Amino acid sequence: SEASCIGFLRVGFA
Amino acid sequence: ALVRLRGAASAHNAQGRLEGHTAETVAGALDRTPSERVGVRVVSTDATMVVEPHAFDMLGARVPPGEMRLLHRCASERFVRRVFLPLVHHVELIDHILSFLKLPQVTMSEVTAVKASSSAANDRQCSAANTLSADDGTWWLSAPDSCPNGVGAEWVLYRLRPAVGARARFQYVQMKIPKLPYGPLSVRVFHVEVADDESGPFVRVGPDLTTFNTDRMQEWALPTPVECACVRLVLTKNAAAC
Repeated sequence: SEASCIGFLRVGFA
Repeated sequence: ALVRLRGAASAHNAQGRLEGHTAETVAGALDRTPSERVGVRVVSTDATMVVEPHAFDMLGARVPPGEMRLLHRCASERFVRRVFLPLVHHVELIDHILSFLKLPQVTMSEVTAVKASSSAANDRQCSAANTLSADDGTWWLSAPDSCPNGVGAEWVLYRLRPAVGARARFQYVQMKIPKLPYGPLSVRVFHVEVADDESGPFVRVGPDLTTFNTDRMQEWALPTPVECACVRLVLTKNAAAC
């Protein structure tokens, strides 16, 4: 279904 | 001053859980409130609020990328020098000993995305490596049906330094997602796991962290600085499921 994945644009560590 | 909000701060904000989010103390708000409460500005949202003392932890000054620091649980450098100098007499030798007790703060240009639990595609728009790109037109999304009803445990694994097994130090995680209605598949709840080997074992550090519905870069602090070679972000719930 349309809501069956997950994600994000960008990550950073500091 | 920089603070790390704790679970107790969440009641102040209906949008989501503030636990782990970083905030800066606000001098004006501090003046207007009883001395035991502190006015803060949440870095992720710019929202200002007043928090009780049990709802935040003080954080040290940010460490510049690449700066060498003694291990988190190690005694201070001054103490190590004072203990070793009468024993070995050579400052150079103490410096050598100290070099084994130091790690560099993470430098983002050295970080690489090693792999992901799955990927919706592996092209210009969608790949784990895109999460290290400043381009907002690229992203990483797990495979279709990897997260039924928006709940799962999908992850992206990062290596902090070019050399295999080399460790770095970090305390902050920053993340950017698209704002609704564009980002129903954006992560809403995630946590951080660390390891010294890409194959694990992975150890969880810190509580569940919650994103806000904003397309700004958001920021959380882990309870203490972490020293490791690999970091895994484990995504457990998307915005649609929330």
